[in-house]
Amino acid sequence: SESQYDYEVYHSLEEIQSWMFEMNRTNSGLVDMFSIGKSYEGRPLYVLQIGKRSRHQKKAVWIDCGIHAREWIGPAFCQWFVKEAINSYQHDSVMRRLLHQLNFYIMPVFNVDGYHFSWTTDRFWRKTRSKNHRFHCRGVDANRNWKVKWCEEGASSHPCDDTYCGPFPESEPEVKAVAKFLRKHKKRIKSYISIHAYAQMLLYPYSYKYASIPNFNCVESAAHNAVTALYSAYGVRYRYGPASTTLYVSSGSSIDWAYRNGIPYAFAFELRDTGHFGFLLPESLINPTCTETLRAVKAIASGLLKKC
Amino acid sequence: YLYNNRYAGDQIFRITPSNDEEVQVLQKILGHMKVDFWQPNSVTLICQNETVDVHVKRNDTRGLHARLKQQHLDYRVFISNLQKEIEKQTGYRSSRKRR
Repeated sequence: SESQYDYEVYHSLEEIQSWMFEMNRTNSGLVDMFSIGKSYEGRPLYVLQIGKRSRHQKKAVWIDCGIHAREWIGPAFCQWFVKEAINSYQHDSVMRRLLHQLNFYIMPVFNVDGYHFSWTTDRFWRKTRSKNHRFHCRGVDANRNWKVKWCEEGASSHPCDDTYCGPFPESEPEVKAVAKFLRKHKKRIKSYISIHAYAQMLLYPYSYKYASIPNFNCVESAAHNAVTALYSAYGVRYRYGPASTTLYVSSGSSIDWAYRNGIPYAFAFELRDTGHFGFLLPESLINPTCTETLRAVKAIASGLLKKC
Repeated sequence: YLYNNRYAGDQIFRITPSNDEEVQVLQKILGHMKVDFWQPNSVTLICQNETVDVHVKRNDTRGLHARLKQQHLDYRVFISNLQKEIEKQTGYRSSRKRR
C-alpha cells in the first residue's frame, strides 16, 4: 500500500507501475494516470498528472526520468517528487500553490524496456531495446534520437555505440510518444525537465551548438535559483549552464527539442554523484539526493509563476 | 549472485588526461579496447583535464593498468570490484526479499 512503499530503495519496473496505479487510486483529487503509448517491447508508457483539478487550462511542467536505463536515481527521484507533492500539499503552502496553479506530468520511467533489462540482465545498459535486423547490436540512445540537429556532433551513427542516434529521428516509440504528447500540450507546458545521472549539473539548451538561447537571462537566473535551492539542503554544489559548454556538445537531445518546440524552460539534471559511486549510488543516498533535487525543481516551477 | 555474477572482478577506472597528447594516447588505448564509457559517453568526447570513467572487464584490467603506467597517465580505480558494489546497492535487500 501507499503508506508502506519504501521511497529509499530502488524499485523494479513492475513495482513502480504498481505504485503508480496505487497513487492514482488513493489520490483521486491530485493524481491522474494515463498512458501515452507503448514501448518497442510493447510495455505501456505511463505518466502521472499531479495537480489540483481545475476547470481552467493550467500551465504545466513535464518531468521525465530514466531516459538512460542505468541511471536508477532518476526513477527514484520521480517517485520521490510525487510522494512529496501529495504528502506536502496540505501543510506546505508553496507546494499547494504550485499544485493549484500548475499541473506536473511525471514520467517515472521513460525507457521502460531498458530499465527492465538493467534489472534483469545488464546493470549498465543505457539505450532502448529496439532491434534493427540489419545490425546485431540493439538499442538507441533515447537522448540522441530527437528531431533537432539529429545525428550530428556528439552522436554516433553506429548501432553498437552507446550514443547511437537511431536509424531516423523519433525512430524509438518511446521518444515518438513523448514528443507527440509534448507537441500536443506545448501551449501549456512551460518547462521540460529531464532527470539523468551522474555529474551534479543543471544543464539547459543548447546542447548541439555553442550559442546563447534567446531567453538566456531568464533561464540562467532560473538555473541559478535552482542550484542555490539545491545547495541549501546539504551544501552540495551543482555546476550549471548551457549543456554544450558545461558538459559537451551532443545532438538530438530532448532539452534542445523541447526548447525548439516552444517550451521556454528546458533543463536536464545530472544528479549525484561526481564519480565515487557513479551509477551505483547507494540507496542510503536516495533521500538526500531527492530532497535537494526537489528543492531545485520547486524553485524552477515557482519561477514559472513569476514574470521574467 | 545478481546478474549471474557477471561483473565479478570488473573495475571502474578513472583517468584524467592532463594535455592534448595524453588525450590522444588515451583515445588510442581505449579506442582499441571493448570498454563501457560511464563518462563521458564516448571515446570522441574525451578532453583534457576532464575525468574519464570506464568500466573494464576483469580480463582486461591487468592490460589497461600496464598500458596506463607505461604511458605515465594519471589514473585510479574507483570501483575495484563492480560485482560487490552492485550487490551492495540492492543485492542484500532484494535477495532477502526473494527468499
